[in-house]
Amino acid sequence: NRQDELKDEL
Amino acid sequence: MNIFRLAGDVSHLVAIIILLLKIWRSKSCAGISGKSQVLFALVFSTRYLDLFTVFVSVYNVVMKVVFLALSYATVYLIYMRFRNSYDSENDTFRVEFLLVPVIGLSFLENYAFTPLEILWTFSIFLEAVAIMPQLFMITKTGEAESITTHYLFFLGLYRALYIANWVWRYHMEGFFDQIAVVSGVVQTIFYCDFFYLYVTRVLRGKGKMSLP
Repeated sequence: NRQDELKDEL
Repeated sequence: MNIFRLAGDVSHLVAIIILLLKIWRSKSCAGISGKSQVLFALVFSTRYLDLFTVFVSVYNVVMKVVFLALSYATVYLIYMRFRNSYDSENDTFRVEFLLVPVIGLSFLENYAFTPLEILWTFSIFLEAVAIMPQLFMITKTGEAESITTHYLFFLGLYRALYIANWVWRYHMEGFFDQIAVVSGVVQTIFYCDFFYLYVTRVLRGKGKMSLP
């Protein structure tokens, strides 16, 4: 899920 | 990175710079909602904590630092440097009506119950409503200077471009961030009414945008 994915958006 | 997101980030940066320059050059923050600017500084402060935990890219770091610096500089100009021109009688939106639901929702709806994730989710939901005090102030004063409307136009453009970015990433990478997308769509909808007024009044050369 999104938690472990890299948050690359500002 | 795709052209929509890059254009969105640039549009966001342009909006912030337009406002900051307007206040600095006119030496006045009349017609500007200080509350919205404080909320935006809070959005960046709670979202960009990952500056200390992960390295995404030079671009990511530079833009986060620039957004933080410019948003705090704007708050400083409004509440310190030019505070005597701050229009507190018209900047009366009750921000607790925004903060309480946003805090509650970020504890309910998040990707993980960890401090960084909840703060990130809080910043996403808060950004969706942070412009409300400014839009409320415009409806209260019944008008907005054209530069303020340009600021709002570029903010709205940044959000619209981010939606295009998410459509692109969904089809190209299968990327879908539900919290960011749902909140981002709600945020963009708040600008639609303003976009209509901006096109029909400001772009028609009326200079000021005066509401009916």
